[in-house]
Amino acid sequence: LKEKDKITKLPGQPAAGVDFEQYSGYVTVDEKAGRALFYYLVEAPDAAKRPLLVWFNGGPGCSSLGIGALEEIGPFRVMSDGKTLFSNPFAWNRVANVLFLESPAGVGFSYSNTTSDYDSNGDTQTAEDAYVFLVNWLERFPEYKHRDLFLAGESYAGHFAPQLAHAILRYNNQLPHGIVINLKGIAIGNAAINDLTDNKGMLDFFWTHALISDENHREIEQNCDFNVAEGIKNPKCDAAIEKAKLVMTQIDIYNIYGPLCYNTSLVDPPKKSSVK
Amino acid sequence: SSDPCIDYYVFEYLNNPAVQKALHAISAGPDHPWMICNDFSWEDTVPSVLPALKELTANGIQVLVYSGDVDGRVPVTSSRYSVNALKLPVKTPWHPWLVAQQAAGYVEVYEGNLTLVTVRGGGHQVPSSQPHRALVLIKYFLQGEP
Repeated sequence: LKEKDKITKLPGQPAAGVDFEQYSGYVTVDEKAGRALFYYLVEAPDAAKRPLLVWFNGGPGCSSLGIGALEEIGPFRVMSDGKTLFSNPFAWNRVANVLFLESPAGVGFSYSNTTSDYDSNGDTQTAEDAYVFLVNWLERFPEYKHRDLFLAGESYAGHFAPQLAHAILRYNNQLPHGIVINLKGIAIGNAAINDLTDNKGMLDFFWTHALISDENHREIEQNCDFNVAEGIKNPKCDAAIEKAKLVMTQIDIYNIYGPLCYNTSLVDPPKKSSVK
Repeated sequence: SSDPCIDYYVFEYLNNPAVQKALHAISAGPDHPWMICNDFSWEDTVPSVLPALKELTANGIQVLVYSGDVDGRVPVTSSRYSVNALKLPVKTPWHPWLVAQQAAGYVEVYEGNLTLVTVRGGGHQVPSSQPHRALVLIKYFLQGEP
């Protein structure tokens, strides 16, 4: 199965060739439901000496292959023609073997043959599927069975990475076939961690970066209590937050000093979903 | 620097049948193209992963919380408030970290295996907007070096 997953060359890949191996394919996580997760592995040039890093994107619902591999830390980026690839000199496979996991089923190329699976997604199922994926994937790539493991990701991966790590800690003494998952660390970037402080932090950031008015900030301060979940569930607080959130329609909220995409020849934008 | 239209290029690339074949990916057909993000109903969530982070650090797992400081969606203030909520003693106080002799951001190390790092000029997708700083950051984290 590993050899079948080997990528000989991606269309549009730089002609000079590469000094690392790439694999991609499916790992079944639930045979009965027909649920399978898609992965893309980019090994380091000196793969045997490097740890394994599993990368998640957030959303929930966003693709680690599309965003993580092709926009962020993978070895290639896509040119504006949508066909040609160019090398990313800052790819993370310089320092680790990077495994991009499209998670849960329904994200990217991951799928389920049981359509009701798509209506019952959540943190618990995602962590359990990711754990089953990892155990089964290690059977396909046994050279990584004893390798140092790191989990990383951004945004809603602030849930995915620690919850998978938690599953690894919980089940590590029940692993089959001599697998040892040697979890060393997790790295989470701009991560959803704690709803109440995440919300307060976002609104404070808007104000301290001159994106909302003093009046709007005062309304939030006077009507919202971010110490308890009920503290933001009143009409005045809700109205003040909704007013502040208008800034999200005016700028690229993911990079407040960056430009928006204004190429009018591009239609049907593949929008990012909310971070929930 | 990152191209704000990059989602479109990736969308076109990954919906190319030749690319899907090379990746061994199964297409759901032209009516269901590969998408950057799919909207889900997501009922099963937790309001906080702070308890999980506490448990991980208590078991010797290193936790790095990093934050691009020009992201407005889950901004650096949110990351700071979340880490503050853990009430961990500070091991190494707030100080700059350097890449190419410039401040690449700021870092605070806490007792109990947790580090908070900011990435100056980084957006929500730090490795897109600050690729060099992101690579340096992950390199030292993987090596277990400060």
